[in-house]
Amino acid sequence: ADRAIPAAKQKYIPVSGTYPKGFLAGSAFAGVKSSNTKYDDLALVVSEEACPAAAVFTKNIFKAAPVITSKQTFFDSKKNGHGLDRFRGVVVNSGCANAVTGKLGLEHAEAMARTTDQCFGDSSPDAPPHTLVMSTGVIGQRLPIDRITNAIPKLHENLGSSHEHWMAAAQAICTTDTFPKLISRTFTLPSHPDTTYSIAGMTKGAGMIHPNMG
Amino acid sequence: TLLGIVCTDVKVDPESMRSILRHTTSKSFNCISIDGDTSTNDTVNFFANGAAAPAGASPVRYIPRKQMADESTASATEQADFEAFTRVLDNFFVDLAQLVVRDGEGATKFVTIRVRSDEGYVPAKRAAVSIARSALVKTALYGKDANWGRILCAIGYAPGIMGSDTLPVHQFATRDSKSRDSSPVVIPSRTSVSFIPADGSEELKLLVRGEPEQVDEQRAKQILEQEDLEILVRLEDDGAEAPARRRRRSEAVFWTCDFSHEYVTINGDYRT
Repeated sequence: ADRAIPAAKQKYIPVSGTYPKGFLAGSAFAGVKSSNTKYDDLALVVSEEACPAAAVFTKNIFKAAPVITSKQTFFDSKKNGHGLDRFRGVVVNSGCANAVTGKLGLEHAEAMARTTDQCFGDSSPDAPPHTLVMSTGVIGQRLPIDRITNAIPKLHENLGSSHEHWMAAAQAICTTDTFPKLISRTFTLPSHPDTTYSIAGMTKGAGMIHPNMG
Repeated sequence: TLLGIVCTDVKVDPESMRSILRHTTSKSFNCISIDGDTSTNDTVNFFANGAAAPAGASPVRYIPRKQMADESTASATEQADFEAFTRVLDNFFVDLAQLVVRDGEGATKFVTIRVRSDEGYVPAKRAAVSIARSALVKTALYGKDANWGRILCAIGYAPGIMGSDTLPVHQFATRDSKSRDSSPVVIPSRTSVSFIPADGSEELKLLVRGEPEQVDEQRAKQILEQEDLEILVRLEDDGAEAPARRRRRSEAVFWTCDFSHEYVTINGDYRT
């Protein structure tokens, strides 16, 4: 489909940004949906050093495989004493939600996390993954997991800290969105007013939106 | 599906990340609706790597409201950092969440629903959610029709709002403490609805304390031509001259968009 951004939405596209230190972002093409032959559909956002993380997830009873897998990663990290400051980042695919896909779907979500971990030398099968997983797209279809895991090393190579890298990641997670949604800004805290901190965020969604996350 | 990834180089206590994220999400991403459908996949991830923090900096720590101003549990510096960081996050998350609403499939309007109640935040939010989910409210907005009746209707059937139908009618108008648990949290004679134009011009009152106003249709048309609109609902309107009641005044803010033909086309044409 044509990905040209409507004129009315151009004003929401940042032309530059100030991104938090030590984070990298990037995208790659996997071809998750057979109708997509050219647009990147994998995104990765990571911290160069493992760090604390948190997540909120849908309360829909039919939680997608990446939701179950990521929740389990947090649970296992805390329960088994691995700590809550060991997270690398998140790998995302668009084009398929990997939802209502049974046991195989869970295996695929874990494969995405573990393959990403391997790119950073984080692989230890006895510990929970260091990478979280998200997916978005059609519900009820299985992932073409080989295409995704084969593309993850390329995704790792494509990481960078520039505005273009962050925009590419924000674009790659889109489905029916008409524009990528990315914001960044800087701020200070009272304890160290001479220190400039940064925050950056991306989001997606244009339909099936009524989040109830906890 | 909504997905969000937020990263910061602030140093945050790992045990506090979950509480901070939950609080911030409750007033941002959990306060939007495009079509009323909660996905199987909605997720927001939040990472804080401390990469910009000076050596020896203390991590920002979540401080529960009850412990704020209690220096035995958190120093003044810790409290100041937590408050400042929370303000940054709250504004940031709201800005991100609003971008999603602005991209609603087929949407032509960005609507802020603000509900004020003196029965607490929960009923205010329930009323706001009900308005945001109403297909009839959203289609009226698309049609630029100042149909406040649909707004009232949506408030009236909101979960937890409907009162007991075993109470005599006259008890709905009083605050009898014995019937408090079963009396409604919305009273028609205390309910007012206005449109607040995005350009800062004068509020258009549609319903004032349960009585419909003579609405200037031209003015309504002017307001509804704009992309942005605020619907203000007061569930605690006793009028300027009434004595102030001692109750918890709360405000829920929710963001949504209209329903257009385009939404139906997009989703009817969608192929699995």
